[in-house]
Amino acid sequence: NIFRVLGDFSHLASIFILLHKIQQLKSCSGISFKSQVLYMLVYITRYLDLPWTSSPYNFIFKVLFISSELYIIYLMARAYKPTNDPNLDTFHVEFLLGFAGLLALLFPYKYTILEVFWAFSIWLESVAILPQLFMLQRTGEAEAMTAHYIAALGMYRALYIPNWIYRYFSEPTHKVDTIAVTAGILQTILYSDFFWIYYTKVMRGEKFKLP
Amino acid sequence: DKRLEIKDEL
Repeated sequence: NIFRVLGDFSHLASIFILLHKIQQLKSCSGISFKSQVLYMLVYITRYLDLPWTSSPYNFIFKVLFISSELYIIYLMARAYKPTNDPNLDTFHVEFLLGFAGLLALLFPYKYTILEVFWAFSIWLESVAILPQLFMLQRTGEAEAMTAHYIAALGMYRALYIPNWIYRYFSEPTHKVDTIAVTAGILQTILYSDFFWIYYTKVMRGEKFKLP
Repeated sequence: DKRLEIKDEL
């Protein structure tokens, strides 16, 4: 459905915006390396089923997400390393890993390797933006491209919510994927404050600056 | 089955 497709393309767009920002400005300043590593972990643990993906649509997106994230990490850790300031990127990711690990172990749909890792990746994704938002809070402002990146990335999961509602009513089974929906709502809530400033400042041509 | 449903999203 349209929400799902818009969401996936928003996700892809966010990655292109980030790569464009790094290469255009020859800098990864303002980008949290920790969040990027968490996204890599999210993709690896969620797409363990990559070789068995039957849909070409999903297969292409999975390959794009994994490969582009690897490239972003390479740029941040090697090519543009001097522009990456670890002193600003101080969020304690062990809390996020613990949160996702605990929920994945306590409430997976099934106790299989794939299911536990899948649940871990869903919960981890829901909080993976926190180091990035924390860094933003410390610097107090962001370049326009960085703000566009975070906005597009947040929109992706927000668009999955109407997708789930649409699917609930349009598919005969009326199933609710409780893990994905709960984590998706949590993820969108974490962005709400950012979205508000993005809407009131950046979309009106102003700089992204925290009050 | 639920597993198939999970895996059909990204």
